[in-house]
Amino acid sequence: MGKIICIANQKGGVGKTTTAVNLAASLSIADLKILLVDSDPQGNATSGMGISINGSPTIYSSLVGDEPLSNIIMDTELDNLFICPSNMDLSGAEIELVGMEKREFRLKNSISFVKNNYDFIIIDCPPSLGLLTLNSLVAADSIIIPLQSEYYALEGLGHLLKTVQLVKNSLNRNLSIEGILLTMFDSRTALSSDIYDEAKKHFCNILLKTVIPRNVRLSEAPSYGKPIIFYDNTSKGAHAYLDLAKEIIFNAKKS
Amino acid sequence: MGKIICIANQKGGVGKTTTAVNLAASLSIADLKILLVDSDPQGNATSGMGISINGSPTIYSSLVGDEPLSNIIMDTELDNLFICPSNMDLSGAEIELVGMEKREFRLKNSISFVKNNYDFIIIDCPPSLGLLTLNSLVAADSIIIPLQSEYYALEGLGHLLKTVQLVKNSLNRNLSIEGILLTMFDSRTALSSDIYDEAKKHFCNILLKTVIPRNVRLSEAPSYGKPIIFYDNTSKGAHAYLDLAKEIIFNAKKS
Ligand SMILES: Nc1ncnc2c1ncn2[C@@H]1O[C@H](COP(=O)(O)OP(=O)(O)OP(=O)(O)O)[C@@H](O)[C@H]1O
Ligand SMILES: Nc1ncnc2c1ncn2[C@@H]1O[C@H](COP(=O)(O)OP(=O)(O)OP(=O)(O)O)[C@@H](O)[C@H]1O
Ligand SMILES: [Mg+2]
Ligand SMILES: [Mg+2]
Repeated sequence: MGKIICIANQKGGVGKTTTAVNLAASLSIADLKILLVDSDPQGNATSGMGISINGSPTIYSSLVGDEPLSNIIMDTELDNLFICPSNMDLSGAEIELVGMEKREFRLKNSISFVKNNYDFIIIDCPPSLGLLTLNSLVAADSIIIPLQSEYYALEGLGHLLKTVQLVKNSLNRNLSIEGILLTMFDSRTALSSDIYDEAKKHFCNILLKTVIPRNVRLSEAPSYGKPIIFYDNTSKGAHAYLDLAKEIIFNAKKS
Repeated sequence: MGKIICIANQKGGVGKTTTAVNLAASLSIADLKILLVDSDPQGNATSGMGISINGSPTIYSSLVGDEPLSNIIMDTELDNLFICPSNMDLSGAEIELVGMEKREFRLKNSISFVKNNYDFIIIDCPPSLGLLTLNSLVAADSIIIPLQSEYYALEGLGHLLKTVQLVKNSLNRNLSIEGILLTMFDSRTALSSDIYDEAKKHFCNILLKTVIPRNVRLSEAPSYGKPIIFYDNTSKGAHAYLDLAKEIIFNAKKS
C-alpha cells in the first residue's frame, strides 16, 4: 500500500506540476485512493486542482511545525483524490529547515502516519535541489523525472541523476527511478525528435514508454482549476496522462 | 555607466535565461560593452553562450569565497560581450551563504569593482527566491520579469512583485522595475491573448512594449551555444530581442 512517487527536476517549467496533477487525477479515476502532496511554495498543484486555502494549514505546518498531515489533507472535487496543499508560507521553509535535526526526514516522517490510507502518494517538487526536494526524495519510493523536449532540459539531467544516486546511497536506500517522462513533445519540430533520440541513446533503460505531447489544452486546464480529464477528456493531453497512469499501475504490480 | 539589470522570476521555465543571453548579445552588437552574470547553478546562460568552464573559477568563488570577479570574467565569441560563468558548484551556495555576514550583499560587492567597465550588466537568476536571487535583486538597478503567456506564470507574479517591493524598502532603495516582458507569446492560442489581456489590465504601467513570440529557433540556438542573432538573425525571435534591446537602451537614456 501507499507507493510514494515524487515528480522532480531542478530545471524549471518542464511539466512537473502538470504531471503531478494529471497523473494523480488519472490514477484516482482507476478507483485508486490518491494523495497529491504539493511541496512547492508556488502552490501550482494546489491551484491546478482548484483548491483555495483560506487560512487553513498547509504542508508548511507539518514540515517546519509538528502538525499531523491528517489535519492538513483536504478533499478535492474528485472522490478518490485528496491533496496536501501548499502556499508561499513554504518559501521560508528551506532556510528554517537548515538548522533542524533530521531535516531531510521531516516529510518522510509526516507521510508515514498516513501512507497506508492511500494506494499512491504523488509529490510535486519545486524547481531546485534544495531541502524541499531533498525531503521528497527521501520520502519517495521512486522518482519520475519530467524531461521537456528542449536542449536546456537535457543538460541538467546528468546532475539530477547523480543527486538521486547520492540520496539512494545515503538517505533513502529504497529510492528507485520510476522513469524519465518526455514532456511537451512536438512532433512537428526537429528539436523534439533530436532530444528524444538523445534521451533514448543515453537513458534508454529508464525512459518511460508514455510520451506527453505538447497540447495547449493542458496549459488551459489550470486556469479552470481542473485536471485535464475533467477539462477536456478528448484531448491528446488527457489520453497521454491516462496512458501514463496505466504504465505506472503496471510497473507497481510488477515490482 | 554600468546599469545592472537582473532577469528574475521564481516560476520555472518562463524564459529568464533565453532573455538574459539574447538581450545581452543584442545590446553588445549596439557597440555597448556588456557583462552577462550567470547566477543560476544550472549554468544555462554559460552553456547558452557556448562557454566551457574546464576548471576555471566560477561565480561561486566570488560569492562564497573572496575571488575578485575580474579573475572569473571570461571572453565570449562576441567582441563586446563578457561572461561571469556558473556551474553546479553554486548549488551549495545558498546553504553556505545562510550563516555569512551581509549575505545578501555578496554579489553587489563583487560587481562594484567591475561595474564601471561595462555599459550594462545582465544577471540571469535561478527559478527561486532564495539567497542567490536575493543577491541579484540587491545588486541590481532594475529587474526584468519574464512572464510566460501561461496561467501558472501569471499566478506567481503578485508574490514576486511583493518581494521586489520588500527588497526596495529594506536592502536596495535603488531597485526599480524595468518591466514585465511577455514571453513565448503564441498568437494562435486564446490562452496567450487572455494572459496578455490580464497582464495589461493589472500591470499596464510596467508591461514592456516588446513581446517575445514563441519561436522554435530560440530553443534550437542553445544547442549550438549561440545567441539567436548569431544562430538565425532572420527569425522572429532575433527581431524581438533586438527590439527589446532598443527599448532597454531608450529607457536607460530617459532616466
Ligand atoms: N504537454 C504540455 N503541453 C503544453 N503545455 C504544457 C504541457 N505541460 C506543461 N505545460 C505548460 O507549461 C508550463 C510549465 O509546466 P509546469 O508548470 O507543469 O512545469 P513545472 O516543471 O511544474 O514548472 P516549475 O519548475 O515552475 O515548477 C505551464 O504553463 C503548463 O501549463
Ligand atoms: N520565445 C520562446 N520561444 C520558444 N521557446 C522558448 C522561448 N523562450 C524560451 N524558450 C525555451 O523554453 C525553455 C525555457 O526557457 P528558459 O530556459 O530560458 O527559461 P528559464 O526561466 O531560464 O528556466 P529556469 O527557470 O529553469 O531557469 C527553454 O528550453 C528555451 O529554449
Ligand atoms: Mg511546478
Ligand atoms: Mg534559466
